[in-house]
Amino acid sequence: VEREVEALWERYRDTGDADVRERLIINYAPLVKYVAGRVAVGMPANVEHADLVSYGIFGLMDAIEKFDLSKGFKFETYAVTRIRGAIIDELRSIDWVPRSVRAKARALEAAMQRLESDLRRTPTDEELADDLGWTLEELQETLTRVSMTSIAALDETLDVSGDRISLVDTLQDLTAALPEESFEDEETKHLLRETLTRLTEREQTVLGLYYFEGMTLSQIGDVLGVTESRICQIHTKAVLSLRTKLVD
Amino acid sequence: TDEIRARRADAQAEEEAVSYVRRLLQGRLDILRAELIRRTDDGSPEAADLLVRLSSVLSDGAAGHRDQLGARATRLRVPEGIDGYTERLDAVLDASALEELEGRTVETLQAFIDRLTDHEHELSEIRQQLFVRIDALRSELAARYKDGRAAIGDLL
Ligand SMILES: Nc1nc2c(ncn2[C@@H]2O[C@@H]3COP(=O)(O)O[C@H]4[C@@H](O)[C@H](n5cnc6c(=O)[nH]c(N)nc65)O[C@@H]4COP(=O)(O)O[C@H]3[C@H]2O)c(=O)[nH]1
Ligand SMILES: Nc1nc2c(ncn2[C@@H]2O[C@@H]3COP(=O)(O)O[C@H]4[C@@H](O)[C@H](n5cnc6c(=O)[nH]c(N)nc65)O[C@@H]4COP(=O)(O)O[C@H]3[C@H]2O)c(=O)[nH]1
Repeated sequence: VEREVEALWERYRDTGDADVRERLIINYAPLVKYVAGRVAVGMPANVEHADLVSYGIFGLMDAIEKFDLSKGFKFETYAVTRIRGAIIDELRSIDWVPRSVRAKARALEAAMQRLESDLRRTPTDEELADDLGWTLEELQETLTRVSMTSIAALDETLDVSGDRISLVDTLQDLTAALPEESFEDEETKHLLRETLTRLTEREQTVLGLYYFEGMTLSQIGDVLGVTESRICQIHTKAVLSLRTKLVD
Repeated sequence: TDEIRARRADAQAEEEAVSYVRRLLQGRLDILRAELIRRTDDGSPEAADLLVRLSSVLSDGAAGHRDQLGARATRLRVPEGIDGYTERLDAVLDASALEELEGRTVETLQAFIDRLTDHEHELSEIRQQLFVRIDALRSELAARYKDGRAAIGDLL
């Protein structure tokens, strides 16, 4: 029964027929359901799920066009990457994070970088607010709005020494119980592990519990004994702190 | 504590595989159901372009959505260890069955739907049991982190 879809690929490669292409799309369309469902995790509810799926379908069409059977990879693996990329690219272009929030996040990160190199440690919330000329409330509000619990939020951010690394995948690869075909190489993993040890104990704990132990923010808040709103802010700040150290 | 982590990691690897195949299955099921609805709505197997409706057919209801606090870090890749599950799914209903939907009778569609629905319940049941196991192991770990018996340092 594997034969059927293989025959379809052969026909598509030989004829480029639109009808065959449509069959391939329908055959693999459920992959989009999987990817869109997972991209949506931790995202604000203002993003329409049907829109995510439609961006994903374009990604799938693209993958079908570009896939080279002779390369020996499984189509699904290639397709999942393209679908995910297509959804995230489209989200970025429609400003799913409002521009004003994005600008504040950038200002915040710049301040973090500056204070880090001056103080040789992670700046406190008060220090950051002072440096930015914001009230403490404004800072915490920004931390809340720049949610880092979604793949889309993390994916668009990391550019380490010329390589775009997916922070989420790398963080999870670090403690995988099974040997895996990692997206990132050993060097990146080592860099990440080493950078994590430079964070404060609380930052390490928040990131560790979220990415390594797979706990929810609500569980982590309970472990640390902080309120729900605070744990969201602490998590965002920890991710930003990790990022500023990585691109250093 | 390491043993708890290892057991959780095993259960999680299994869950990742099951959830992936479950979503594929649900996608096939949603496509079939949409076709059946379209037939019974206007009574003619005239192909209204499936591609056009695909995004609404495949999307989840808003009810599925967990907010920031309930979200968990999730991997986005084709998981390991899916072969047993995908083989079983393809045996129940292969994806190629979706290709010629306009030509199928309503009875055939319904038969496909029934077969897939049964298998979907099976997979969802396995998944729920894995959740129970994983969540219990995680709660135990959380308790240990809270009282200091476990620390992130162990992992770094
Ligand atoms: N936020 C969240 N909630 C979850 C998740 N998994 C399960 N649940 C919750 O648990 C209920 C039962 O799930 P189930 O036993 O898998 O039973 C499910 C499953 O067998 C099936 N189902 C769910 N989603 C789909 C879908 O998109 N397509 C198809 N064809 N069937 C679906 O319908 C049953 C009822 O679904 P619901 O009414 O949604 O009810 C779901 C939902 O409220 C999850 O990953 N995230
Ligand atoms: N330990 C543990 N893990 C859990 C639990 N519920 C879900 N997960 C895992 O966490 C992933 C994300 O769940 P989500 O944020 O609710 O995001 C879900 C949810 O929005 C939606 N979804 C999936 N199944 C259902 C369902 O049956 N009903 C509803 N309403 N939504 C669903 O699709 C998204 C992705 O689903 P998956 O690929 O299956 O991926 C799921 C699943 O692998 C749980 O109670 N315990």
